[in-house]
Amino acid sequence: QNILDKNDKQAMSNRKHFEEHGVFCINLMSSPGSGKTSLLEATIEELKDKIRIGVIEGDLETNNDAMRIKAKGAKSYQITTGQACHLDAFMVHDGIHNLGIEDLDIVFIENVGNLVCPAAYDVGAHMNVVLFSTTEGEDKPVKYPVMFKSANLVVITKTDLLQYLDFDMQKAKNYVKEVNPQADIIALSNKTKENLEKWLRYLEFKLEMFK
Amino acid sequence: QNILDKNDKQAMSNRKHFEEHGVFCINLMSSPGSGKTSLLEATIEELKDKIRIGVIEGDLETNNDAMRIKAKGAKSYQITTGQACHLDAFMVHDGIHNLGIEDLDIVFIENVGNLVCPAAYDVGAHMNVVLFSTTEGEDKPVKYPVMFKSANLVVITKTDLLQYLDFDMQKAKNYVKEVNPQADIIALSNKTKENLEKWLRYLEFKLEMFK
Ligand SMILES: Nc1nc2c(ncn2[C@@H]2O[C@H](COP(=O)(O)OP(=O)(O)OP(=O)(O)O)[C@@H](O)[C@H]2O)c(=O)[nH]1
Ligand SMILES: Nc1nc2c(ncn2[C@@H]2O[C@H](COP(=O)(O)OP(=O)(O)OP(=O)(O)O)[C@@H](O)[C@H]2O)c(=O)[nH]1
Ligand SMILES: [Mg+2]
Ligand SMILES: [Mg+2]
Repeated sequence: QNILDKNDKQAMSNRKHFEEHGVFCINLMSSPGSGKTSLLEATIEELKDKIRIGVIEGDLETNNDAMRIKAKGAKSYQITTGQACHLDAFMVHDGIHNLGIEDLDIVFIENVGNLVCPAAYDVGAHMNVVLFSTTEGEDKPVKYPVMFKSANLVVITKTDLLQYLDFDMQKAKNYVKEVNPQADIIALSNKTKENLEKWLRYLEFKLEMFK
Repeated sequence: QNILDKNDKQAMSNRKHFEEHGVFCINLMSSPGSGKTSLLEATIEELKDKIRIGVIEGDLETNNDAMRIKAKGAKSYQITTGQACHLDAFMVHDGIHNLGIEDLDIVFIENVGNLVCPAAYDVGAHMNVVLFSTTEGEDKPVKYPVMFKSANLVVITKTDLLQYLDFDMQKAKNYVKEVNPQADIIALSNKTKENLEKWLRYLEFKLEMFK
């Protein structure tokens, strides 16, 4: 229990640091390959002239995702965890100082792809967004409830593939509501940009409420 | 370190128990939704008249997967872990006794969907099979190397969706080889059964070598 206490104290200090600089922080979590980086790429493309975005990336190995973010023109810092299956508040604290947040409006944390462990670690974000893709099946929310309970918003990605899948969207949304009645839900495609607009509006609204 | 020592001792005892009954045990791991249960369903359908198959299922919540296995006519026992992001040898020990393995040839362990933590826990299996799907992207092996290093066989699922994706199969296979040159690789579809035959032959070959 002691580890979580220390982590929570650091998370509170991270949050305070974000708030001193007027930066809204969002923690993005999902299974590996659900589309976190793709959503960030699409978001940066659409908002970079309006909102100053930075990304703290977390992976066991490689800086692939940070490179993809930089290629879209946003600041990014890659944390490689080696063995750790999640980011914690201390890693994110390092990330904040290496990224430099003074000139930013929103910092996204792209957590390690894992639908279990990251939910247990407060990293100092103001909001948790959990993604799952249509290709993973409808039942993820009820099979991995700890993660979905921690979500403020659930984004269902890869809606462009629905025509080739047996995925039942209503069932998936019902499962989310069963586990977390308060969570908002947005279904979209990072590829065709279908309903991406709804996510962008959500971000702008949250940022407005925060400032 | 002590936890892993105790776990490893239990894993060795599990393996011995399997061997006393001539049962070959395979540990299936992947991200959530990569197709573990679907592969087991297809496998049971094809082999149930030749090979006596049992499945120990691991999930945080629900017995959905065990029910799917039972519906195909194979014995199954569901472990619900609550918070744990992986199965360990003690849980599998319980599973062995609850499933009853005396009348079986192969026991599959379907681990908790997680591409990090399960790789660290020997559960007493004779072989590790790691799945990832075409819809997750080619780079999973290099981004989650700990898991792929533990694999004897890597199964790439959902090949039926390739025509709708930008997935580069050769690149994905190269990434697997980069991380684990010894791993075998089979790409297949649980839906169209494309190349499922190769997996079935692989199982029969492994079982023959074991007996
Ligand atoms: N068809 C389709 N493919 C998508 C969509 N979003 C992401 N993808 C694909 O899904 C794969 C994984 O996407 P990423 O954005 O790398 O996923 P991620 O969640 O960042 O993955 P990790 O960081 O490894 O956990 C890639 O092949 C993407 O092209 C989508 O909306 N539609
Ligand atoms: N198109 C296609 N879909 C597949 C294939 N294999 C599995 N699926 C779909 O992928 C989704 C997840 O499949 P499951 O078999 O439940 O995946 P899993 O790995 O057992 O998932 P968890 O146990 O929750 O980790 C379901 O909607 C399946 O129908 C395949 O080869 N092709
Ligand atoms: Mg990513
Ligand atoms: Mg399953």
